[in-house]
Amino acid sequence: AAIFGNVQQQTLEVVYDGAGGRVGFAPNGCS
Amino acid sequence: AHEEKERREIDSHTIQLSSLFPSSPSSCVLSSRASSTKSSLHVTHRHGTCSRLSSSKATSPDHTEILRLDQARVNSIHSKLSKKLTDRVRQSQSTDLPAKDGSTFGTGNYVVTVGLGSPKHDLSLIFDTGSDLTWTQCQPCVRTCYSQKEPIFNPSSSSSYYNVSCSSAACSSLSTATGHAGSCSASNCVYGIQYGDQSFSVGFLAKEKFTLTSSDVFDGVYFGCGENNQGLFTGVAGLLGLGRDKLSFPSQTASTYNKIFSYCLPSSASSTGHLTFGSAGISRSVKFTPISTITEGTSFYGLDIVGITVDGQKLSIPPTVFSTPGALIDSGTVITRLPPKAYAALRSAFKAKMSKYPSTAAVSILDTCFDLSKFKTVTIPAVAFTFSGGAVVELGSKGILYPFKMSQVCLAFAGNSDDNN
Repeated sequence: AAIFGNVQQQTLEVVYDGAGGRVGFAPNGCS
Repeated sequence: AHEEKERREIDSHTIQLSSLFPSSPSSCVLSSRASSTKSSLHVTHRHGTCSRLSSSKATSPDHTEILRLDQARVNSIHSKLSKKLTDRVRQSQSTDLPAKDGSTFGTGNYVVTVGLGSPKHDLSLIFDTGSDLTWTQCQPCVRTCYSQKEPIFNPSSSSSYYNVSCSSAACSSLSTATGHAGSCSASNCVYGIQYGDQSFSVGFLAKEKFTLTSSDVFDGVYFGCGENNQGLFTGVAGLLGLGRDKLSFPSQTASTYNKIFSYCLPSSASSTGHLTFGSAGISRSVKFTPISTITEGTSFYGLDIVGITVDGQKLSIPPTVFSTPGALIDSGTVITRLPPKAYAALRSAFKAKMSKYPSTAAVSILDTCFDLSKFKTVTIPAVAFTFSGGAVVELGSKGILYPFKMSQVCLAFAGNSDDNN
């Protein structure tokens, strides 16, 4: 499988919504 | 004109090269989100100045070692996904666990501090969306314990600690959470989890009080109390499992947080990020994509990548290049791995936009590197991922380059060895 690693995640806020069955990314969510 | 300018801006990043190699200040910059949001923990870089585990100065990590361990972790994830379900779990009565199971621990760079037991005992745990079982080392370390910075948890000094019976449902669910069925020792449930690089933890499945913050306290959380632990964890007390299995921490606290958590990884070794449980404070600009379930690895958070753009240009990669092997997101894997054809397309598009910078030798798994020692700034093409459901995610410049030194700054992606993994 392709694997989205933590170097690429470093610039994003990553949201795991297990109950909603979705993963989210917010490009400026960490600044 | 404005739109064109804005589009152009998104199409490239111009970076001060000095910003790629910041001299790490002695002070630590704390995440305001972690400090001010309910159910939020500071995330520190295991080797950074903010870490409780490192000495006052950040230790500069050995990048080659980081990438070697990263590849070991990726290999073990791939071997897990390619295993046939039939030959999965064997009842292991002994502590000698088969090396091929489990996931490699990897570099385990991101750490949170949680309180365990009554009275509370603070422990630094690595958080891992690629595994499920939370565990820590426990006194009296019947077999062996590796050295850790904080005192090793002593269950006999906690009034809220309970061993779990091996006839319990939680003991039976160990097989999906760790790849090994629970075994029995004097009717207590014994767990074992193996990380492919000869790291492992074996001990009692137990229940204990977990304190995240003063207002977020959970009684009776299942976790592994490790009496026999070995491997690359030096310094940290164990692991916080954030996978999708029913024994993971998000699953066990679902009634409070509805299995929602979010994180920002620290942007440098001298700052903290946050790991927040629940939906408090999530950015409004978040773009969602559905989680896809990977049959051979139901604990992983599967994603569907549908495309990559470089400099605003969509790469011509047939969708089946991504859909055949599938994809997952993992907080414990450092470098993004792409199917070979997708990586080849990304590499050639990136190199074409970087033609003014001299190429230089590859480093470990990164084969597209540049010598920037004669430049003050570098302009790199923007890279964005498109996921199913239409989420287009622009990477920041730190998500595109992996800087070893000024004369060796590399594209921070690697290709898988074959199309199916």
